[in-house]
Amino acid sequence: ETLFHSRDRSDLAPPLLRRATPIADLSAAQRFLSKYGWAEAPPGAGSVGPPGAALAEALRKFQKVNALPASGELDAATLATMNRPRCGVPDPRSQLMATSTAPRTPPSLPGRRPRAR
Amino acid sequence: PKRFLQTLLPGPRRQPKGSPQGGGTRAFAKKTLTWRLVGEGYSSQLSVEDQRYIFRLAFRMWSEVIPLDFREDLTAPGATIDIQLGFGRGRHLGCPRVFDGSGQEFAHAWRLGDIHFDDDEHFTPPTSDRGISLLKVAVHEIGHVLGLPHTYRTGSIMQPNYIPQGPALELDWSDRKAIQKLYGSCEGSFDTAFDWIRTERNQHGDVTVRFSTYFFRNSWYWLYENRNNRTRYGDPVHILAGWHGVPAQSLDAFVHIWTWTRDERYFFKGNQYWRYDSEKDQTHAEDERGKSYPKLISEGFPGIPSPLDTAYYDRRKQFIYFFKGSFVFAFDVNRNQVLGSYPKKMTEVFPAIEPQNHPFRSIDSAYYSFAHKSVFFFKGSLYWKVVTDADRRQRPWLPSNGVFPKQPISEKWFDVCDVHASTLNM
Repeated sequence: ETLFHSRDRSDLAPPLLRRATPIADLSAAQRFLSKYGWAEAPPGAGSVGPPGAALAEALRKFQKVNALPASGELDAATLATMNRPRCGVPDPRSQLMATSTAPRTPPSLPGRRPRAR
Repeated sequence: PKRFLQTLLPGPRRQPKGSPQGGGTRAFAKKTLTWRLVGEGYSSQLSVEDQRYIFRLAFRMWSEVIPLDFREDLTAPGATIDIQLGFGRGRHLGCPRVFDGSGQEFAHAWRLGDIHFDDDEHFTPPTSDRGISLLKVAVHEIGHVLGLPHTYRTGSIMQPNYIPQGPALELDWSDRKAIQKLYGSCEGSFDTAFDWIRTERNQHGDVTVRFSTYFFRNSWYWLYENRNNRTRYGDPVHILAGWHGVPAQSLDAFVHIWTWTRDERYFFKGNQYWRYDSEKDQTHAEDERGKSYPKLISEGFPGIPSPLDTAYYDRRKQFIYFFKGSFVFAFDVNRNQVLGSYPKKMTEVFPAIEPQNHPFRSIDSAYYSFAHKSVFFFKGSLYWKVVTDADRRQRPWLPSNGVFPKQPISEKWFDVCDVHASTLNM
């Protein structure tokens, strides 16, 4: 429970703001890629092997769907993308190539009874 | 069994396979799903009311496009609730997946219908343009629970990364089609359907005519935006919220007598009818002679039985066609009487082009659509289109006023979906 002593909880201690550990190096990137379904879990969780072809391929796919230069290299733009807020559900492989852009629906017609939702 | 022993989505789910590749898997076979914000999982950032309201809206947005209802259930045993939502920090709600604090992972959804939000994130209500919109994240995670996977398609609500939203969050066309692949389209009969005409003056002072299409069912209605092939965002709403003075539910018919000299709009229900004042946006209290509304149909439209099935106004002939059972009555509005040769059988006035492919009797609605320049007969979830002059110019052999074979209404008018009664007021 959150600690407080006065009945109106006015002394509620503000929660320590936990920040996600930034993804800043290869091992963190490898964990990100395996966590979200872009690569198999790195051999021997916790240890990182040298970036092999598989990792480069995973990086390249990740870069491509995120409209980044598909270099297969862990560059700053890729790290920035990995650090963006996202959903924790993995990305299914079958979606990897779903990059087509659907025609955008034109803005709604101000109907007879305009209602702002 | 412990809910979390399964893997995170999108692994195999309990529905039989056969879903389109990559399109996700249908998760629920029930028509109404229950949900609850669990008591031990309230966020410390928003009031509980705000949290519940945002989740109620998020669920409603999905039920506006698929034949599923979502009901908040605060009393049933937790294990029977289909979708449980909660906030937590780090290790939370008995979940094996630990949140990482502010940044990166802001929420996740489990296959059995649990949705968790990282309370270290700065979640904000839809009215705020800062932080992470709780509504947007909730709609996304509910999409997972319903069976949709991530997609990188621009504009989709199912993109894995959070993208600050513009002024209005809505499910776009492709998201609607994706979820309808899993749950089907909304079907159902209508009490009445009509186009509402309004004349406006443009900047040159010319009178322009515009129209909106309305579908009425029970005590709610939708405005249909023909240009966008969908209902208005946020519909359906209660009839009483939008139409003042008409009966609150189960209308039989709407007729708009529209000539060079007359512009009269009538609602019919039971043995009575109301006239609607377009300018004042309410029903007339009385007519020019001081006689009050509603009036008896037998008085205003002598010779017309009631209650009606439906009616529509034929502008060219200046007739109102009233329908009851298997009969149709042609009412001449200038002479204020039923044509001598009526009533006739519907099948006689509107013959089937394809034998036996005809609504025959008790139609729900006869609707003239300005968008399609045609009359449609609605019955259940099907429609029969009436032959137009344009049709006959192309195919002279077609019978006058013949009816084409039936088609599903949902394949011409999209996403006319019910929502749970508890969310109608949203």
